[in-house]
Amino acid sequence: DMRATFFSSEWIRNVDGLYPLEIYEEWLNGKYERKVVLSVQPSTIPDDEFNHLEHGLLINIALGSRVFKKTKEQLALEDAGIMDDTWYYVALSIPTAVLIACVGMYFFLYLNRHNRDISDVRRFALSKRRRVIGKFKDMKKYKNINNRRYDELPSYNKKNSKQS
Amino acid sequence: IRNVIEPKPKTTSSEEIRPWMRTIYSTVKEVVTPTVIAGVTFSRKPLATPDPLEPWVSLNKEGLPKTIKPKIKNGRTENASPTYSTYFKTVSTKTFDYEELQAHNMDPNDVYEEEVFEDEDKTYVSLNPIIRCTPDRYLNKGLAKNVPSEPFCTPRENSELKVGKTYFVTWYTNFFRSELTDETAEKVRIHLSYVREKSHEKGFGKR
Repeated sequence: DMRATFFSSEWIRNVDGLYPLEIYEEWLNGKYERKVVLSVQPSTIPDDEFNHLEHGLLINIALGSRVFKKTKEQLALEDAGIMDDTWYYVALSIPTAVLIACVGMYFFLYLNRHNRDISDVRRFALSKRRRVIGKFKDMKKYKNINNRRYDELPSYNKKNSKQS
Repeated sequence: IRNVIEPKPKTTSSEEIRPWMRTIYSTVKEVVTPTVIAGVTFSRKPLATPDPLEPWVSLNKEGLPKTIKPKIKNGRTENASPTYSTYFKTVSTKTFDYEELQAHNMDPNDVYEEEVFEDEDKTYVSLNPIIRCTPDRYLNKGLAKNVPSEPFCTPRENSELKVGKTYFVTWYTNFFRSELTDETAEKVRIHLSYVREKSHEKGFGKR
């Protein structure tokens, strides 16, 4: 059906055997993808006798690459009613706020470094420290002690009359 | 410490597309203007000394160009520029009788017929660096993939051509040769037509 033809090139030399075809967005008529038939008409066949489908080639023209599958995270967000990118800004705002608070605190402490006295806190903390003495076997004093394994002591219980 | 980078002199685009003069059919002079389409230069001036390892342009199944550089490995040329067998030659039958041949195993009344292949006119064909379409490069199409894609070599059936890109549609030129007159169509034109898809073709089939 010639009515469905939306592109016809000018007459070109057949001897070249090639035609550079550039795909335009308006050919899609607002759709993402369309199926089209590519055909080549020789000058020996008039327009009204030419059958586009006789040796036509079915091809797809598309706007771009398509991503088919959604991730689990996307599906979970859609289930939660978040369809747009607001979650993205919410997710970004939390670490940003923490970062700003940390930077602010650093500058606050830096500016007040000469105006604070935490010696009592430091003293209390030092007094809490304990000396780590390590394991018993690593002590120099007890290193040469032959600490034998435990063996069960022999038992000499006499069997009473009921047991025998 | 970094090595000194010495940039190589670049050939400018103006050098690439400079027209050149050639003589065709022994007397006719012609000015040829090279053109660049989708990164492929057509009608480039041939080298003064022909290079057997000159790059040529292949096409993938969608029709996008890809430059192939031949190389010599173990004394053999790999990825050499394509040859087209007898696809673009004209066949004629020449008849010889006994008197002409004087073959010792031929009867005096016998006639010997030989097919003679005549090369095509390469005046304009030689300016095309892209691989040409021949029937041995047809790709099968259809549901059972049992129908040859004649006269097209590229693009392949059901391939996806994306907006903004340039694809090379190639066909076998001798496909349009008339059996009666043995002449090939001089001009062709390309058509693109919408097709109405059935529901099952769109993916809305019955469950």
